[in-house]
Amino acid sequence: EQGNVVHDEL
Amino acid sequence: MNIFRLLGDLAHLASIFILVHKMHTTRSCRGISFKTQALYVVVFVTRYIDLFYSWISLYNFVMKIFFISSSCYILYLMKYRFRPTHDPTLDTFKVEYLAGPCFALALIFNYHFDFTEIMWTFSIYLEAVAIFPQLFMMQRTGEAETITTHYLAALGIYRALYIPNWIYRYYTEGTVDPIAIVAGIVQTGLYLDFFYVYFTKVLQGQKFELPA
Repeated sequence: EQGNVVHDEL
Repeated sequence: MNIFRLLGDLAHLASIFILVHKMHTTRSCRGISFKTQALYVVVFVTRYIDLFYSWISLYNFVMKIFFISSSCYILYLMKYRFRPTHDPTLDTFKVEYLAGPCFALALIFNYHFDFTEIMWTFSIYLEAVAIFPQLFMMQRTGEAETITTHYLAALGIYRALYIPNWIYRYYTEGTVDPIAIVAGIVQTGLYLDFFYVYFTKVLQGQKFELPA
């Protein structure tokens, strides 16, 4: 698991 | 996007408009905790650092900008425009007791140990408890203006609606976000007492009053 976690909620 | 998340976000927007409307029409921020509002600025600023490097959608972008700017505007109204109507002696909850443990928890329980991810996690934990100074203030005074209770109800309903959204996303996309889910359930749980009084009294036309 590389890089940024995507958070698509507000 | 699903209907629960959309309605949740709309409730969140509504809560902010209700609060700003209350302050402008009554020319007062009486009954509103400055500390809770300041915590929301911290929540939004630490959560939306990804504005600088991640594009989700126009909706997501506009909402993030709106939440950051409106929360700052509310602090401005409280700190300058309507400052004389704020009574700091009622707003005495120690925010260190919230921010400290939230930061420690974010260092321990996160998805990835890097700066932005820890800030995001911190903001999720802090949002869950940011309402404490406001609830504490109402507990002290034992009452709240009706418009303030509408604000709090909309704010509580926003996170409550995220719960069916997470259930829906689990079944349709297989996505699970344990940090957001656990914090969101805690956050909603903190409103249960308030919701009870709101639905049984305020919506029946009575004043919001807590038993002495």
